[in-house]
Amino acid sequence: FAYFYGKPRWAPAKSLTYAFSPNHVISYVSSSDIEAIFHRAFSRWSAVIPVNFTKAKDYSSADIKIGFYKGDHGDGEPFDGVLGVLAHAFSPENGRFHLDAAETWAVDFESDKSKVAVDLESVATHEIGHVLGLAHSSVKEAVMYPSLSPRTKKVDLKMDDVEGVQALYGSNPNFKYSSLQSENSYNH
Amino acid sequence: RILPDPAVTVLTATANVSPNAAWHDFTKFLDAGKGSQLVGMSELKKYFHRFGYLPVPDTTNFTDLFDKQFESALTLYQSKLSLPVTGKLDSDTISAITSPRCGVSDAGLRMPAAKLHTTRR
Repeated sequence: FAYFYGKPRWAPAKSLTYAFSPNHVISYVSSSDIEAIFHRAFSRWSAVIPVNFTKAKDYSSADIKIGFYKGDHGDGEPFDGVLGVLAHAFSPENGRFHLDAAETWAVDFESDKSKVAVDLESVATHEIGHVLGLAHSSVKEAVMYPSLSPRTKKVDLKMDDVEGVQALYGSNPNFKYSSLQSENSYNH
Repeated sequence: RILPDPAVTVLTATANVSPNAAWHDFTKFLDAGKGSQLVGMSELKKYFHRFGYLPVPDTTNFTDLFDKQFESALTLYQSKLSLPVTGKLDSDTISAITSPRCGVSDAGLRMPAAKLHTTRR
C-alpha cells in the first residue's frame, strides 16, 4: 500500500457523509442501483476502520461528492471517453469523486453484455480508497492496484488494502482478519 | 479538392468511438528498447509523465527517442505495477499500459485543483 504525500487523512473521521451530484448523473443505471452499489462499497471500508459513511440529503454540504462527468469537467484532469481513464478521486479532505460518464458502467455482467462494460462497484470501492487517503498499490490483487480490465469485478478488500487504511484510521473493533476471504488469509 | 467518400466518413466516426484509441496505439511500440526512435513515442512519454513516472522535459516537448530517462521511467513503472522488470516495452508492459485505469497518478500526489490554479493579485 501507499499514501499520498504528507499522508493526509480525514480528522476527525468518525462519521463522513456522501452525496451524488444531482446534475452529473447517468440515465441507464437507476439511482436505486447506484445507491445500493455505493452503500456496499462504503460498507467494505467501514467494516475495517472505525469510520461510518452515511448518505447526506444535501449535496453541497456532503464530505464526499460523487458525480459522473464527461471530458473536461473543470478540475484539470479531463476524462478521455470510453476506457482509458475510468475515474479519479481526490485525497483527504477534498472529497471530490468523479467517474467518467462515457464508460459503460455495469451493475451486473449477466445483463450487460458489452465488451467495454466496467464494473461500477469495483471502481467505487477503489476510488473510496483514494478519498480515504490511500494511493496506488503494487499488489496486483489489491483493490488499490491502479488498473481494472473491462468485465472484471474486484470488490473485496485484500490484506494490503486493509493494512494501509488501518494505519491511517485504526481498526474497526469488530473487524477480524479471519473475515477476509480465505485467499487473503492464505496470503497473510 | 477531392471530397471524402461518405463511406470513409462513417468508418472514421466508428473509429472515434472505439475504446481507448490513444492508448491502444501504444501496441506498435512492442519490443522497443533503448536507442529506438519511433514516431509517437512522445505520446507514450506523456502517458508516463501523466501517471508520475517522467518529469517535465528540460526542452519544450518530449522527443520520440527511447532514451535513458525513459528507460528509467519504464523500469520504475514495471516495478510499481509488479511487472517483470525488463526495461523494455515487452508484451506484459504494453498490456498494462493499454489497460483501463484510475486517473490518479501512481506517484501518489494529487493536489486539489483549486490550489493549482491560485492567482496572485
